Amino acid sequence: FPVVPEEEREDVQLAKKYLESFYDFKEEKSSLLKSKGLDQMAAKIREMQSFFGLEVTGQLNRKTLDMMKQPRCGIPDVRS
Amino acid sequence: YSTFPHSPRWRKEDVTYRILNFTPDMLQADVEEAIAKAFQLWSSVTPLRFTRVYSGHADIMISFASGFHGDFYSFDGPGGTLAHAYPPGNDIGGDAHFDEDENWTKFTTYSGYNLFLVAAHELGHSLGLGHSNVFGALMYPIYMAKDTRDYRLPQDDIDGIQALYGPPRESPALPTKASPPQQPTEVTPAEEPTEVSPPEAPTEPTPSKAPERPEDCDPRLTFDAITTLRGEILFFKGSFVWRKSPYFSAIEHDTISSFWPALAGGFDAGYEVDKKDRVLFFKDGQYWAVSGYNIEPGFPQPIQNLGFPSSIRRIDAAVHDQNTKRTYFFVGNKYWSFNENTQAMERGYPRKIAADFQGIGHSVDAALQRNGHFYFFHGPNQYEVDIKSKKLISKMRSNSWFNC
Repeated sequence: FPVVPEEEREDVQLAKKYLESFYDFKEEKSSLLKSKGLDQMAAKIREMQSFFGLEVTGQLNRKTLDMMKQPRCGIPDVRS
Repeated sequence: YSTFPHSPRWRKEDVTYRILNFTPDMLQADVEEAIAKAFQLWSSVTPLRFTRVYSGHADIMISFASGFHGDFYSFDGPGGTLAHAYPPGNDIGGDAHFDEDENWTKFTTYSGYNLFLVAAHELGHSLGLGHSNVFGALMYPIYMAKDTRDYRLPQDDIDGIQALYGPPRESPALPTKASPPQQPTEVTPAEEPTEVSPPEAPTEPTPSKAPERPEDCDPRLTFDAITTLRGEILFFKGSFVWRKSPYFSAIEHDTISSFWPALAGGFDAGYEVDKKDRVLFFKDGQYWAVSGYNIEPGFPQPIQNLGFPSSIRRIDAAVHDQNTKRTYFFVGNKYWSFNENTQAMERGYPRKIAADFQGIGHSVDAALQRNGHFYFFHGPNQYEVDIKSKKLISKMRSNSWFNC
């Protein structure tokens, strides 16, 4: 549902944590490599969208966030 | 289906399990039954036999814990992660952990997670299955509330587990006959390990016929409930939701479970108090308050808490007037007025709908407030009413909001 900017930031944090937990995403800590980190996150979002049969966009859209907010099993969907 | 890397599996057919502790949410016997039935699902389609032990190490150690509990994955409080389990192996291998911060239930309810369903999923991991991307499979990673009476293992899960262990001994490879649920063997802690026997016949795949969503422009389309939510309009029928948003042009199609898994059963009515960022949903004699995706704690509550007499078993529709802070509840040919400021029903109600809303001479299926108007839905029609004068302005098809 529509959210305020604060909630948008929270959604990004939620997505990062979700991808770290279930899609082996490792956030790039160096600011110099921020774009690389965003690419990696988009790649992981695509992987997650593909797994759940969502439209594969690499973007954190509503349906993707909806799926991330569902109660679920704690075992990762993919492994390194 | 999928298996873990290197496809770990138990190299024996007799696998032991031990329940280390119990959740206070359920009776101990109900926990034991849920776990036993979960094992039975898997033993019914494989040669595996599961034996419960009461002391020492078991292949599969089952426990309830909160937050950090000494392994690789901490739990996260209510919602989110419900449980996890490890693939077959030594030590922690095979163990299943359940988040004690969840509300565990024996049945599928609006306010908790069905332990049998979650345990059956986790034990799939304990036996070597990874997550499936097949919607409806037991090993799908998302919790989906469903009726578990006479629950049968979906074919994808049967295929997965039989890829690891093969079919049951002296049984056809593919299930051909449904077997009734078997009661778990009753045991006492003083007894020797007791085997949970497999049923006589393997499990039949679960039929996967879901109800179909009506077409947007079907002239017969009716709605159970309608509400606004943060500037959008949500139309409900059965488990389906039509979502009309000012932020995108197309009508989005969803299911209630995709927003609120615990409320997947459908609604009779709903309304939003936007100043509180709160939507109330009604089903039979109960109601729930949600804020966005979150169901507020303390719900469901009986509708009598709003001031309805006990003779009222359900309401047909509800709509909130932002200007007067009144909410109108429609029941049969009458309506009630609820003061959101005082949180009490107003005196003088119920009144006949037709007495105050001229031209509305029937019950109301669903109601909506939008752009200074009320919209009362009855069957495939809706009636646009001026909020202040309460006079009928126009009559339209119920699905006129869908650009038909």
